[in-house]
Amino acid sequence: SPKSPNLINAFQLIGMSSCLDLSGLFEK
Amino acid sequence: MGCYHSKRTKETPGYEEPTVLAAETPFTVSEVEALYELFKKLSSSVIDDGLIHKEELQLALFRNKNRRNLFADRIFDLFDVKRNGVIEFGEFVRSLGVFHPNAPVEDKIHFTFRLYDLRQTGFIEREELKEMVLAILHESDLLLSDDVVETIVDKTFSDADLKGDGKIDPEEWKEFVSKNPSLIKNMTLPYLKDITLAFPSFVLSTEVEDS
Repeated sequence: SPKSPNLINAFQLIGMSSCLDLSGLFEK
Repeated sequence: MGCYHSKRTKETPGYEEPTVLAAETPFTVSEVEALYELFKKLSSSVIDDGLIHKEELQLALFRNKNRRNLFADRIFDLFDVKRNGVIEFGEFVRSLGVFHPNAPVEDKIHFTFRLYDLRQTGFIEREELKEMVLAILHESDLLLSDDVVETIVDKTFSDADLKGDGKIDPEEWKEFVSKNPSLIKNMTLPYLKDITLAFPSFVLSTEVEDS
């Protein structure tokens, strides 16, 4: 098949943004 | 008893009693008091006025107060419930409450929907999804051709837009997250369970910062 079988989910890609990981707020 | 910082807190704009905040969030009173220690630290890092400004959030997230980012802007806007350009203590605690491991999953799903509904139309639209994909690619220095970006956005959008009306509504988003639970992974911060260890508010602070 010419179609890509396993494309990454766009929202999973977006979730990789460091800005969406608020654990940085707790770093000393 | 237990009121050693009451004089100072009364002077802080937007301060709310820990007992009130604990009743409305998954946090205990001690945890809210510990969050106040964190809040004080964040809200005095650039402008020492007891309120978190956008630059202070950027500084905490990026170690750079001038680095702007679409997602950091959205996080700030969602925390700034009153939309007055600053995050007050009550807003900080209530918003972080959604990130608590014990917070309802529904709340986490709702928060992410509002996060991704960039223009606050009540729907996540295809253009918004593409804008966010381009923002993460830019942030990560990843290069993908426009064709590949379009294909990724089209595929994801068609998977989520069950009704096929060109927009993702809250119901469709809930269904999509239930099939892809990793999409709300960032919405749980294990740190929040140990917040009293990280910020032991019961120990009288000297207010002297190491530099």
